[in-house]
Amino acid sequence: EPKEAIHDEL
Amino acid sequence: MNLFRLVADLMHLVSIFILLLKMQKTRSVAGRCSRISFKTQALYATVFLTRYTDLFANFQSLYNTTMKVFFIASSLYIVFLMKFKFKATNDPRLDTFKAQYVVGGAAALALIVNYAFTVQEVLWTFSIYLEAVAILPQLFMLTKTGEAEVITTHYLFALGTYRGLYLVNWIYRYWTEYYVDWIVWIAGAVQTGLYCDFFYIYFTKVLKGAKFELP
Repeated sequence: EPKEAIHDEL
Repeated sequence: MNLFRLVADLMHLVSIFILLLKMQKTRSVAGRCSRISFKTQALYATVFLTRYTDLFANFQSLYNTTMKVFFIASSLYIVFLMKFKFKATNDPRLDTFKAQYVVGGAAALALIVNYAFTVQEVLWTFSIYLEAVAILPQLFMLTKTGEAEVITTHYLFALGTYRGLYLVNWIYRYWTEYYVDWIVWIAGAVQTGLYCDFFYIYFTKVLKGAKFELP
């Protein structure tokens, strides 16, 4: 599902 | 942040320092019997540049931003050292893995399988897929030369352990906060899987003081 993915990992 | 991911990131740092140490110490990219693949290092620089496009837009923590800056700077510095400073010792004829295949494959897959079809998200996805296979030119070179200096094996051990510990971090995060991220999970599993036979030789030979030689 499209989600505004905020990536919190390096 | 959890201990697994912190140690994983530190192992990643260690791998970069080992590589820099090796290059400064031997003042070359090729030791007596082992070489560093320029293609792998160029792929890593690409991974960091395409993954951290949110460097200024998405502030997670000082740690996160500092590490992102370090990874971008160090990977570009390594490419610079190999391409310019130690160019004479870099023999492209031995770095024969077709890197364009993994770049093309990762780009195509990132356009098809991603969480959102935005420039930033597709670049991030590309960087995840590319990182999974970026070590192939280096491993390929190792199979060609058939052996490696001990310091090169420690570099690969640290690099393999970093992503292996991320797998543990993802299990922990799923268990504690129901964190799910299929793209990084599958890519991370593939990435760690590529190191399996290396780990086997590393643990059965190098740690017993034997030379790293492929059977």
